[in-house]
Amino acid sequence: MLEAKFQEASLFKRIIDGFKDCVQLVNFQCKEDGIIAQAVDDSRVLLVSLEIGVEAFQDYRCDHPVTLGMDLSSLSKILRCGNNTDTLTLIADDTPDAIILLFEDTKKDRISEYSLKLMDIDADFLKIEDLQYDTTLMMPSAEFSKTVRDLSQLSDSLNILVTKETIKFVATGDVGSGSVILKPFINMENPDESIKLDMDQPVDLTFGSKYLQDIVKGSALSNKIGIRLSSEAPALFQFDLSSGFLQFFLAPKFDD
Amino acid sequence: KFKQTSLNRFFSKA
Repeated sequence: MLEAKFQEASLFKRIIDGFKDCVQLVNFQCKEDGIIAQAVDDSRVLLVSLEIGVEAFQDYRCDHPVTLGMDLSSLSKILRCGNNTDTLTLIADDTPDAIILLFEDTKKDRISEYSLKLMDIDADFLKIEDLQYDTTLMMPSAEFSKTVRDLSQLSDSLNILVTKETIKFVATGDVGSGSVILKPFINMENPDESIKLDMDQPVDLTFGSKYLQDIVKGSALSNKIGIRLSSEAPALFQFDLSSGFLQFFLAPKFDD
Repeated sequence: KFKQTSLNRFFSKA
């Protein structure tokens, strides 16, 4: 039996909204210590890895491991039926055909219950090794999001260059080019506004703009985004939850 | 010209 209760339905909504546009069919693996999911987009360029730890829930109980295969567009329709401040409980038995989503408005005694049919999803699980990164960057997610959206208008590729003191985003397209340069700094009053850079090796990497535009949809989950870059491995973009994370691994473009 | 790589190049199936 799985009973996973979010104090606010908005958290699960924001998690699902954060990656429903790049992957559609996802296996959620529910275990004693929380829920994990992994999915790769159809072009096999972007991998999404989600971990929701037990502490992210108001109540959590999972007696037997259970895999819930869901179509995110259907799940998202149901999630829109609940109010953000409702509690949301996910309920499934040990061999479920469907998952129950129970929204409760504790102030009004309003309870709404939906059932979503589960799917058998044949998806391989990729093994993510402990990757070595050349550069780790932490910055406000809103600022990263704006930079990606602005520069993506100019080109289908976005170049990220990091040197010791500078982070530079560049887009070069047919109509013109643009660049945004950021420097690391600490904001003492508002630490989430800080930009932290930890560089072992300079990097000069190119990514598809459309994938970065998918990634920034996770920004509603956290004020901060962690970015880890390597010239030898997919880049990692991470939004932290109070317990757990939403990660995106993005394969770079290479000079042909 | 930049060419998009695939995750398959970096990750193996578990």
